[in-house]
Amino acid sequence: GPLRAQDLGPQPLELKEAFKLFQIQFNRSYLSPEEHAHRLDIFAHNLAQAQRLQEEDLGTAEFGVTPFSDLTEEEFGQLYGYRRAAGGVPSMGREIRSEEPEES
Amino acid sequence: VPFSCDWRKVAGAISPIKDQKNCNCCWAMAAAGNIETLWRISFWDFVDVSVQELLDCSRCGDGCQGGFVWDAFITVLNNSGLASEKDYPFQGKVRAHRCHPKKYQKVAWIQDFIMLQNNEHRIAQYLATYGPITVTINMKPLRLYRKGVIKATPTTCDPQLVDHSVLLVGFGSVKSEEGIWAETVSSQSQPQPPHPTPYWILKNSWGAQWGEKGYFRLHRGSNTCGITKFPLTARVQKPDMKPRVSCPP
Repeated sequence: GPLRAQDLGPQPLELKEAFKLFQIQFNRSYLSPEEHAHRLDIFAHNLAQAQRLQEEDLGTAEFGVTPFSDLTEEEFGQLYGYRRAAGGVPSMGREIRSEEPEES
Repeated sequence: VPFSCDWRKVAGAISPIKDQKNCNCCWAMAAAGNIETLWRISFWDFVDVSVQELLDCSRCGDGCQGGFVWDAFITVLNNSGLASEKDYPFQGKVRAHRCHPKKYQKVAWIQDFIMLQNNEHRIAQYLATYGPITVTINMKPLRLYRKGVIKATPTTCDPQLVDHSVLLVGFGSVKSEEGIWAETVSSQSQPQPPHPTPYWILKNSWGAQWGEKGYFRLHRGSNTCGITKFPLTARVQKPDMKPRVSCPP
């Protein structure tokens, strides 16, 4: 089921603090307490997701709080992706056969 | 291919970081960034072109619902260039009936556009010689990215599912922690060379608050997140003409 802020373990206050800092840093405010709670849940979920990305990464990247930490993956995809291409762009094959960059 | 190349080090070569806001127009932002940079390094002309004109005059309907870099270049060719960002500013929404390609003076245009080989060595060679190019990648690890070099596998970031276009502006290598460790620890036994992590430098269009001041780095040499799938660039000069400046290391 969905990960909720209160399920995250013994430091819910730290989570709320982190969320408050996020709101200040990225100038976020929410219209209602319900919306605030909903965004806090998403924020918590994203922290867990960042942890997973951190574990998967084989380079030197760091993942964590970003300007998009209060958005779900779906919301983010709708706002910032390139939906027409989702699921793969049309098959292009290998259109360029030349070794020389100046030949199209 | 030089060891490293960073077009950001040429003062004014790269236009400021853009923010696509609530509009899926990475394709237009990447194309605009490509044209701007080529004009800057080829003609020393510091133009900012109109992304909104690309959206309003898009051949494929609502450009805020996504699009392709090649369509942006075709729009530029069809309209004989682009107006300036100042004259035709970004609104973050499409106004198709407002496509007025002849209303404003053109500040930049292109001769044609090409797709490069799907080969990271060739891409680096072209980038260092001719300037930044656009690439389309799988954006999965970017949403929660803060800094550093992302190195993914085809399992963690499918190179076939590319869904985000950005501008490739340079490349380099960083000595990894393991490399430093191997160099130090193994000094008493077998000396091992440090393990550098080669990377690409990419300009995103999610504002300067995201990532490394709007930029990010991807591992180079492993086709991380499908970076080799669609390497496209406009050309603003004849094919044999190189820019006035070379890429700084």
